[in-house]
Amino acid sequence: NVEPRSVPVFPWHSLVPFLAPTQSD
Amino acid sequence: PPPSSTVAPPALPPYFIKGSIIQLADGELKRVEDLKTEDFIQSAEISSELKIDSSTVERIEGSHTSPNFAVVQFSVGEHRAQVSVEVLVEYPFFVFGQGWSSCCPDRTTQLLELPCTKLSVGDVCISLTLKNLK
Repeated sequence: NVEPRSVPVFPWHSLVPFLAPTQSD
Repeated sequence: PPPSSTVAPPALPPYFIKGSIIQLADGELKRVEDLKTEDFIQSAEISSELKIDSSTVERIEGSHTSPNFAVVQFSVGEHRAQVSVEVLVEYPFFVFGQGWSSCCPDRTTQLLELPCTKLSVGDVCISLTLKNLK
C-alpha cells in the first residue's frame, strides 16, 4: 500500500511576476 | 558531450517544477505545465486585489553580475512604464496565448522539466499589479 503524500499547493499568483510600475495620480 | 558546468544553479521557486499543483482563484487545481492564459485572466477577475497587466518584452541582455542571470526590460500596462528585472536565465514567464517562456528554455526544461519556449523581444507576458494602486 502506498500512503498518500501531502502535496504542496501553490496559489496561482505565485507564478506571475509582480511588475508594479510606479504610478503618479 | 557538452562540457560540464561546475556552477551550481541558484534555486528556483519550487512551483515552477513540472507537476507542481497550482490553485486557481476559484479553487480549481491544475498542474503548472497545464496552465492556460485564461486561467490567469479568470483568476485575476475573481481576485479583489490583483489585476493582470500586459508586459511587453523590450530588451533582453546578459547580466553584468553573473552569466546565470539576464536582465529583461518590460513595458508594463497601458502607461507603458519601463520595468527591468534581473532573473535567472531559466526563470519562466508566461506569454499571453503561448505559455511558459524563458531566456534559456533548454535550461528551464533541463532543471524544471517545464515545457518552455524562448522568450523574445516583443513577447507579451502576464504580470500582476494591485487593483487599487494609487
